Order: sequence, then C-alpha cells, then structure tokens
Amino acid sequence: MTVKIAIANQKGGVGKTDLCVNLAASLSSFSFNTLLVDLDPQANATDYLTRNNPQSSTCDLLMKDEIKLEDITLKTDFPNLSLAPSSIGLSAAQVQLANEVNMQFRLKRKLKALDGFDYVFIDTPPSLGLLTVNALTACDQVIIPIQTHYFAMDGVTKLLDTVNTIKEDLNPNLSVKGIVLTMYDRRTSLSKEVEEKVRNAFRGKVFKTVIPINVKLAESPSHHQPIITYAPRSTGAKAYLNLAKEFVG
Amino acid sequence: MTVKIAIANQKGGVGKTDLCVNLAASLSSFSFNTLLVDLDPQANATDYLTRNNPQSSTCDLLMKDEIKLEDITLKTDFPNLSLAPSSIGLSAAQVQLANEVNMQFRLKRKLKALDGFDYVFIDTPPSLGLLTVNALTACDQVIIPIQTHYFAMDGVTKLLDTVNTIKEDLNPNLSVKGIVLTMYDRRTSLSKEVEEKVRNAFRGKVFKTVIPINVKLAESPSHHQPIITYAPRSTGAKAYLNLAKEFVG
Ligand SMILES: Nc1ncnc2c1ncn2[C@@H]1O[C@H](COP(=O)(O)OP(=O)(O)OP(=O)(O)O)[C@@H](O)[C@H]1O
Ligand SMILES: Nc1ncnc2c1ncn2[C@@H]1O[C@H](COP(=O)(O)OP(=O)(O)OP(=O)(O)O)[C@@H](O)[C@H]1O
Ligand SMILES: [Mg+2]
Ligand SMILES: [Mg+2]
Repeated sequence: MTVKIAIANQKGGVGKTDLCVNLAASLSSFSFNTLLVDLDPQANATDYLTRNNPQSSTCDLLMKDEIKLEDITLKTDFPNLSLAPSSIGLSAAQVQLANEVNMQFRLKRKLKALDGFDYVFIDTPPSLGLLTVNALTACDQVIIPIQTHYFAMDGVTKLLDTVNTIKEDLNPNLSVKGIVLTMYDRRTSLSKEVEEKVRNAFRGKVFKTVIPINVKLAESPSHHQPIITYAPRSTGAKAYLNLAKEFVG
Repeated sequence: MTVKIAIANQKGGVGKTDLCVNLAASLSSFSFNTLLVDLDPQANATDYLTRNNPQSSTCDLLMKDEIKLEDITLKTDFPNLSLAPSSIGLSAAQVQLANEVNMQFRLKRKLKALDGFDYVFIDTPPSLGLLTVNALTACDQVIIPIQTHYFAMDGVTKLLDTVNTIKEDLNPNLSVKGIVLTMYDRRTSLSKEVEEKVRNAFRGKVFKTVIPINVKLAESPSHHQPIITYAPRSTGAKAYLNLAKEFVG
C-alpha cells in the first residue's frame, strides 16, 4: 500500500524542499521505491535531482486529462528514486485550476495508479493556495518543517486549521505525521528556545530527529545530488538517515 | 516627493521582511519619515515592529473603498517609523481581489496622499500573485533580496520578467533599484560563489553592501525591535546602516 506524504508550510525558506528531497532519497537508499512529486512552480526539487530540462511536468498532469503520472515520471541517477518534475508553467496552472469544478482533486485523480511505489513525497510552494490544497487532498500524511527561528511558529496554527478543514471536507484520510525542526544551530540559544516552544506547543507530534544547519546541505543542490550522495559523512546526511529510520519506525 | 519601494522575491525565506524592516528603520534613524506597508498575510513585518494586534489592516485598505491609509497607519516605538499593518485576512483578500476590475491598482489608489513621508517600503509574500502585483504597480522602485544560496538565483529572471511586464502595461515609473545579497556567510565558499555569479549576471545592479548572516538578526524579531535598536553594535546593524547610506547616496 503506497503511503503519500505532503511536505507543507506556507512560511518561505523553512527547508520544505531540503526535507522532501533528502527524506525521499534516504528512504530510497533503504530500498523503498520512492517517488518525489514536485508541485512547486519554482521547481527547486526538480533542479536538485536532475540537470536536464524535463519535457513534460506536473503542470501537464494537473491541466491535461489525457496525461498520466507515468507519462511525466523520470528515473533519477539515484536507485529507487523517481521524479515527477515541475516547471514554471505550474504558476499559471494555479490560476487556471480555479476554473475547474474539481479544482482540489486534480492531483488526487492522477495519483491513483501507484503500482510499486512504497512512498510518494510531494513538495509544495510557500503558500496555502490551490497547489498546496491539491497536495493535501491527495495525501495520507503531511510533514511540517519548522525552521528554528522566531517567525517560524506564526503560521503553523493557520496551516493546521487548513489541514483540519481539508480532512473534514475533502480528504478524511489526511493526518499530521509530524513536525520536523530544521536549520537547527547548536551555537545559538535561539534554536534551543524555539525547539522548547515547539515541543511544548505540539507535544508528541515533533520528530525526535532535528535537522542541523549544515553548509553541505546548502551546497548539495548545486551538485544535483541528495546529501547522502554528495556528503555521506556530513551531519546533514546523518540527520536525514536518522529521520528516515524514525519515519518508518 | 515620496519614494515608494517594494521588496520582492517569490523565493521563500530570502530575507525580504528582514530587509524591509531594517532598511526602513535605518532610514528613519537618519530622520527620514518612513512608512512600512505590510502586504504579506503572514504579517511578519507587523509582528516584528509591534506587540499589539492591530484593529484594522492592509486587508481593509485593499478591500474597502472607504478605508484610507491614515485609518490603518500606526506609530511604532521607533521615531520617524510608521506601520500599515497586515492581518491573516489578507490571504482571503488575494482571492477576492481577482474579482475587481481594477485588481492590480487597489493599493496604488490608496497610496496617493502620502504627505510627509519621505519613503514608503512595502513587504510582500513569497509569490508573484495579486498582492505582489499590487505592490509593484503602486511603487517607483523594487529592491530584490537574494540569499547567497544555490536556489536563490533560479527565480530572479521570472521576477525581472514580471517587473518588465508591469512596467510596460501597469506602471511606467517602475524601476529596479537594485539587488541586495543577504544571509552572506563568510565562512563558506558557497556565499562567495553565489556572490560572483550574481554580480556577473546583474552587473551594476547589485548593492555593494552585503547583509551578513548574523544571529542577532534572527533574534531581533522576537524582541519586536529592528536590529539598530536591539543590537546596535552587531554586524547586522552595521550592514543595514551602510546599506541605508548607499541607498540614499
Ligand atoms: N539544514 C540546512 N542547513 C543549511 N542550509 C539549508 C538547510 N536546509 C535548507 N537549506 C538551504 O536553505 C535554503 C532554503 O531551504 P529550502 O529551499 O529547502 O526551503 P523551502 O521551504 O523549500 O523554500 P520555499 O519556501 O522557497 O519553497 C536553500 O538554499 C537550502 O539549500
Ligand atoms: N542576515 C540574517 N542573519 C540571520 N538570520 C536572518 C538574516 N536575515 C533573515 N534572517 C532570518 O531568516 C528567516 C527568513 O528571513 P525573512 O523572514 O526575512 O525572509 P522572507 O523572504 O521575508 O520570508 P518569506 O518568504 O516567508 O516572506 C527569519 O527567521 C529571519 O529572522
Ligand atoms: Mg521549496
Ligand atoms: Mg517575509
């Protein structure tokens, strides 16, 4: 049974793409067959995993009835890791989606035949617009990265409200798998303070594994390799392998 | 003559709010009368400058014809610095705006009577949606913060295309005041590489002053004070004062 997971947080730059790519890659290194669906028009996850400019994308998947998931899915250089790439055309699709009767369900319709994938991860843009709503409607679980900075806590309540509304009206399967603390800087008291606040506010929902700030994580996208390939002995790689173990645990 | 400046970049978490608040505050410390307009539904700039929950906001300004700028503008604790606060209602306003004939000009209509302000800075959300389009249509200049990380370069061409389109059809006054490199980490070669790439790609358009990564900048929002008040001797405060000098220079 394929498990579908959305990575979402409308706050920008909190590590959604970093988490989506590196958690998916870590699970694929444990021999789970994993698909990454890039639903962000910025196409950062696509750029992270491939140097090529894909022919078709999730934009076609959402807007053209005849396009199926296998028509756009690419094999990556990394075993057991496939990619449904994004393109800049997706930002126009967001506006066009609003004219469709089934505007929230476009992605869900296309993620039905997932033979052979153990996990599907969906990267989303920094907003609670129709692209993120499509991801949350199509998924079974959502993981929320929270940067260990002051602003990061602000929007989480609104995000959880949106998740609850979607669960009630659009997708009864949806649950919050957990919160992951990202860009944790051991050298500053700020990270520790935010960690305590988040663990108290969302008791029992926060992964034990914390993703540290690590320059290798900032470098790996330019090498188009996930951290476990680019810098396997880095603190970033170790953290993601631990997170993957905790995720399947 | 009031100069109106939008801070924009659809990439999330690149330091838009940090730049908007701290550049505005630095200019107000030079005795320029400065207004900050928060057009981001996350209301991070509002949270940065005030502990109170404002009564009315830029949501009312955009959606209610009878509400004027002075009805929502607040004095802050910082001399010469006023705030037109945001609220979460602004995210719904973005959808409602799309039904208005003059959808791109709602903010411009309200920023006509700016008596006594030397500068108006507008903070925008991480998207090129109608809120950012309203900011770019109302402004004379746009400043683009670019984080010195790999993904940061990706979206700038699309942003510049949007600025050109708005300049041609909606706002002939609009020009790019410049690009500011943010979150610069002297310890890593990544920042240096991105800086060289950006300065070569946008020759002559990049401010000399670079904003360094500085934990005091990450801490100052939780104290609801701009960096020049919270930590006046920090590298962050010095950088913003230099940027402000370069900006007026
Ligand atoms: N733990 C980390 N250590 C160092 N750099 C990181 C870390 N996590 C992410 N980054 C870098 O920080 C930047 C922001 O991360 P990322 O792009 O993953 O955030 P995002 O939430 O996906 O952003 P957006 O809201 O634009 O989609 C990127 O340049 C990324 O490479
Ligand atoms: N130079 C810096 N040094 C350290 N921390 C910084 C710096 N600039 C910004 N930050 C912190 O990094 C985070 C992201 O910055 P900020 O919120 O200003 O970006 P943004 O582009 O406005 O994000 P969004 O896309 O969500 O609007 C914030 O927690 C902020 O306090
Ligand atoms: Mg992203
Ligand atoms: Mg912001």
